Amino acid sequence: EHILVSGAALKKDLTRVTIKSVPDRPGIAAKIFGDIAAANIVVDDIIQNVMDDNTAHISFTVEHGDLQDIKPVVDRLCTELGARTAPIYHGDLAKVSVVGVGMRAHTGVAQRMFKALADGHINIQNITTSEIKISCIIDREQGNMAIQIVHDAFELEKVK
Amino acid sequence: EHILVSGAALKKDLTRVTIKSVPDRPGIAAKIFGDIAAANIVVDDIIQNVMDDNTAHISFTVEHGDLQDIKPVVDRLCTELGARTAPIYHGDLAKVSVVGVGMRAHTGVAQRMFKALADGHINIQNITTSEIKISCIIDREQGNMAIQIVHDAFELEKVK
Ligand SMILES: C[C@@H](O)[C@H](N)C(=O)O
Ligand SMILES: C[C@@H](O)[C@H](N)C(=O)O
Repeated sequence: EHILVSGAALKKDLTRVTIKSVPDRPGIAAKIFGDIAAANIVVDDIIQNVMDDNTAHISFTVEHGDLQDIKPVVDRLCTELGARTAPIYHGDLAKVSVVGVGMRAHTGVAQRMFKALADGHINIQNITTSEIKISCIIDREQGNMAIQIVHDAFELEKVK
Repeated sequence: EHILVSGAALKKDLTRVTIKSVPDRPGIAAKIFGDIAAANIVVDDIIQNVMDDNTAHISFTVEHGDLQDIKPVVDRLCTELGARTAPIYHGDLAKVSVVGVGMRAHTGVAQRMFKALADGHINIQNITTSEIKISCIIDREQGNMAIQIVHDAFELEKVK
């Protein structure tokens, strides 16, 4: 298999907010990120999965985020949305990514990355992908190990 | 605000599979995509959100996917994983994306996209992002309208 991965990257300090069971109807995502943009919170990734009960779970990550700034905005937002459960805040996260071209056509790239992390006993909390990138959110203290594992799995240049 | 969006894209025919409440421990994602890669299913996006009860919801999309090929693989996989609920299969989807540079720093880009789709009564089912791209999965029959809405919202060249 012609491996298409050309590099790897690590973001070492992320905080994740998960708002569970938001109503799955037009305007909700706009409201959430309208309030977040208005509070000058810079979002790294947005990850939303729709369920089959007319709700969706939506997470976003913030780099070097400060919960003291984020929590009041999100708590108020959840009250306004009538969210049934409290938001979940989780700091001390990292994001390890592989980048390359034409990754899309290779489910094998994803599988190789996930398998390499699993063999290193690294738990994958979130996954997001695009044509050129596969990213996994993991515990921050496993970040350095994870980027090394991924470099080895795809035979990339040694981590400097 | 200096809008950084340089283009928009539409994928018109996607099928989504959601496996709910998979065990949140190392090796599960590798097992899922190992089986999927072995069945020669080409995955478009992977979207995983972790919950706070040691489980995760993981979705993947397949372009021009045929459920007759996908369902037997995923059903068997769910049995082997001991998933508590049946997987959710959903065809007739589309993905509308905006692309640009430095998008990350602009939560406002996401909010503008979500607001434009909401004003067009388009429901956003899944969201994935990267530094250069924000993608929303929507109903297939709203795809053409959505790409037009997004072009207008970011004052891009008219859709050909
Ligand atoms: C959940 C949220 O994304 C909603 N479906 C919307 O379109 O805004
Ligand atoms: C849910 C799944 O991603 C699991 N946490 C893993 O690492 O494989």
